[in-house]
Amino acid sequence: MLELRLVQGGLLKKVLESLKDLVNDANFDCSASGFSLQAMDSSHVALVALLLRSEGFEHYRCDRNLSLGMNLNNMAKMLKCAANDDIVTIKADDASDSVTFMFESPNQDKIADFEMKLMDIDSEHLGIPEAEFQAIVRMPSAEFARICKDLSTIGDTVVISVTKEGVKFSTRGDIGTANIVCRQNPSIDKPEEATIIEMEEPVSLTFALRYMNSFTKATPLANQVTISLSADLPVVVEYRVAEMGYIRFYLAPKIEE
Amino acid sequence: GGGQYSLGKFFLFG
Repeated sequence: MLELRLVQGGLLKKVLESLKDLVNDANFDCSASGFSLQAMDSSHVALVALLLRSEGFEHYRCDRNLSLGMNLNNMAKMLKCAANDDIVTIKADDASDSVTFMFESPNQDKIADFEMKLMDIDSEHLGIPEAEFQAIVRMPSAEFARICKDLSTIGDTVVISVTKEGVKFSTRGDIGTANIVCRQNPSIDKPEEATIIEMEEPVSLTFALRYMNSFTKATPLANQVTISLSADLPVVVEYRVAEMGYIRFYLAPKIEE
Repeated sequence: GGGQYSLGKFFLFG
């Protein structure tokens, strides 16, 4: 028996909106510690890892570990039927082939339940080693989204370079080139507008902008994004999900020419 | 231009 009640149901709506274009089908893993997901895109270039810790739910009952295979587009369709301020409850029986999403309005005058069929999904779980990163950039998520969107109008790839001067995003295409440099800015008064760069060593890596733009669908979840880089490792683009967890996108670099 | 690494180069499939 699984019953997860999330007062901030809007968070789950935003999580699904940020996943559904990257991954078609995925297993949500439910255990005593939380509700999580790890899935790759179909070309095995990008991976998403989601964790919503059990403490973040108003009510969290998970009698035994369960894996719920869901089509993320269909799940997103159902969650779109919830209002942003609805309380969302996810329910499933151990042997059931369906999951129920219950939406309650904040003053309890409207209650809806949507039942969705579950799927059997063969998922390949990846072991992600703990890595020491050469550079970690924390910046406003809206700024990062804007940069990825702007650069993708000019080129297909972005070179992200971190030096002690700042973080530089560069692209080149048929019509020309573009470079955007963001300098460190502690923004004491408005921490959500800060750009903080922690650098052990300068690092420069090339990534496909198509995936970066897909990751920025998570922008409504958090004011800040963290971009962790090391030479010859996938970049990690992380958005916090309120106080309860995170959504992390991993993207393998392009091969330098 | 340039090729694309896949995640399997960096992470172990378990």
